[in-house]
This record gives sequence, C-alpha cells and structure tokens, in this order.
Amino acid sequence: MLELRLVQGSLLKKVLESIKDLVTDANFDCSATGFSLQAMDSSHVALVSLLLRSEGFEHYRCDRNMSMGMNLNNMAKMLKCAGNDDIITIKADDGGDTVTFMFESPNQDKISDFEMKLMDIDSEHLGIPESEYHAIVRMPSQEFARICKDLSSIVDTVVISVSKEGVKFSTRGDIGSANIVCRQNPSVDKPDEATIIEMQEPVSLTFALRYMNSFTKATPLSNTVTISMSSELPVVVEYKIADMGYIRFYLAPKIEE
Amino acid sequence: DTRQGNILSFFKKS
Repeated sequence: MLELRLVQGSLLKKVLESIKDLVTDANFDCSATGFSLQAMDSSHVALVSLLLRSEGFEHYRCDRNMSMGMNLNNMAKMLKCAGNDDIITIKADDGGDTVTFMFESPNQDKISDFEMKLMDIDSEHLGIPESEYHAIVRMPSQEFARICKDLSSIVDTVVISVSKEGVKFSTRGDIGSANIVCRQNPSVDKPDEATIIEMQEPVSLTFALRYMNSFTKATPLSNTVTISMSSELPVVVEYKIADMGYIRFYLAPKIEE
Repeated sequence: DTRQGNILSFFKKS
C-alpha cells in the first residue's frame, strides 16, 4: 500500500511540466526515503534525477519499496486537472497495475479521482559518483532561463566558462557570435538575486542549448539554479524544491574531436 | 569539430 499526501500539490504539477518533454516514460521509485525518479532522454544525452523526501509529505505511507512505471505525458495531463492550490494524494496498491491521483480543493468542496494505468518499463538505474566539482555557480533561475532562450534563438550550442571574472556563456554561429558574462554579485539583501561562484579551477565546456532550454522548464520550482561543472563530467543543473528535495539535470558535454 | 557526449560513457549501470 502506498499513500502520499502532498499539501502543496502545485509542486508535483511543476515537476511534471519540467520533465515531460525530456523523458517519455519513467519509473517512479517509492521508498522510506521518498518519492524519486531517475531517467534519461531517449538519446542518452541527458539524465534527470528527482527526489521528493518523505518528510516533505503531510502523510507518507509506503509499506514496501515500489517502482511504478508511468507515461509522463499522460501523468502531466492528469495533474493539469488539479488546481494550483489543491492537495494531491498519490495512491497505489502493492502489485496493482494502476495509480490513483486524488485532488482536494483547499476548502474540501471538490474531490477528484484520476486513475492511470501503470506500465512495465525496463529502466537502467545509473550510479552517479559523488564528485568535487571544479566550479559551482549559483544564479537566479530566471536569469539562466533568459540566457538559454536568447542564445538558442541564434545558435544551437553554448560554451559555458567559469573563471574568477564570472560565468561566461558564449556562442558562435553563421550569423555572428555572442558573449554574456554574469559577474559574481553577492547580494546580502536579496540572496535569491545573487550570482555566487565557487571555483577550484577554471572550467569551460560546450553543450547543446536544446537540452539546457528544456531544463529551464523547472524554473517555476525555484528562484535560484545551481550549475556544477568539472572538465571531465556532465554538467549538473539543479533546482531545489522547497524543503522537499531537488530536481537535477545532468547533461553530457560536447567533446572536441 | 565536436561530437555530442553520452551519459552512459560517464555514469555506469548500478
């Protein structure tokens, strides 16, 4: 038996909106730790890792570890039927082939049940090594989204370079080139608006903007985004989910030949 | 020239 009651149901709606275009089908894993997901896009260039910790739910019952295969597009369609202020409860029976999403309006005058068929998904769970990153940039998530959107209208790849000077987003294409530098800007008054750089050594990597743009669909989940880079590893773009956990996107860099 | 890297060449199946 599984029963997870999330008072801030909008968080789950936002999570699905942020991953449904990147990943088609995925297994949601439920354990004492929380409700989690790890999945790659179909071309194995990006990986998403989601954790909603059990403590973040008002009620969290998971009698035994469960893995539930879901089509994320269909799940998103159902969650779109929940109001932004609704409480969402996820229910499933052990060994069952369906999951139920229950939506309760804040004053309890409307209760909806949506039942969705589960799928068998052969997923490959990957071990993500703990890493010390060469550079970690924390910046306003809206600023990052704006930069990715602006640059993707010009070219399809971006070079992200971190130095003491700041973080630089550069592109070069048929019509010309662009450089956007965000300088370190620790803001004591408004920490969400600060750009903070922790750098062990300078790092510069090239990425497909199409994926970066897709990650920024998680912007409504958090005011800030953290970008962690090392020269030998996929970049990690992380959005914290208020007191509950995180959504992390890993993107393999383009490799010089 | 660059080619797109693959997640599976960085993270191994667990």
